[in-house]
Amino acid sequence: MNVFRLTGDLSHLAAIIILLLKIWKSRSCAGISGKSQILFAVVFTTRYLDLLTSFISLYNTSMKLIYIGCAYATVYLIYMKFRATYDGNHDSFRVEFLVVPVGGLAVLINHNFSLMEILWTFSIYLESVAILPQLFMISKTGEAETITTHYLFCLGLYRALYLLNWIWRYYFEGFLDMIAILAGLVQTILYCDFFYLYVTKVLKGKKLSLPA
Amino acid sequence: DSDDDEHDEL
Repeated sequence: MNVFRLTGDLSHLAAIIILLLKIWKSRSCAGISGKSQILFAVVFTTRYLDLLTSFISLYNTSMKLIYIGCAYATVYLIYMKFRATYDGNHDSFRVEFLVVPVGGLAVLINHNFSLMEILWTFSIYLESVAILPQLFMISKTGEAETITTHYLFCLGLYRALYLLNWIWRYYFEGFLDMIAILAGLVQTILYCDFFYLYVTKVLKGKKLSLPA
Repeated sequence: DSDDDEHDEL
């Protein structure tokens, strides 16, 4: 555990909690892509199956349980409790265009051809693109609430910090996981455009809106 | 390098 990984995990946790609180306090999931949230629930479920087979640390187990629990709670709020506020018409990204190629890639390129390892790889690949329905929705409506941009910033920052963690681990532990690193790089690059808008607009007190 | 497919990261 190094400082980049810890702050990455905390940034990830902050993102998840910001989103849950935003929906809960405003009693609305307007502007939130339910499809991205379902994908994140799938990501956590397929990645953390090792909760059933191996114990790494109390930190590891509790974070995994919190992430999975919050992911399903978010999906529940969007599709059940506050369904009336869900903006399905704008959440029109075709997720099969992500899930099918990512599934194929996980079967072809993995560390070990076993069910658990393929599902772990699938979750890594899927996570890297799971935000696309959300970014697509924002580009379609042309705007995002400020609290939603804070959520996206923390979520993007988390994988960027993990990149620093992997550089650290390579130098100090000789640890190298190319699948995680390349997927993490793709994931971070997808946020770059958003990071630019966040810094130039939201941090200066303006609402994030895209030119028509 | 251990090949015990344990992923300690989240």
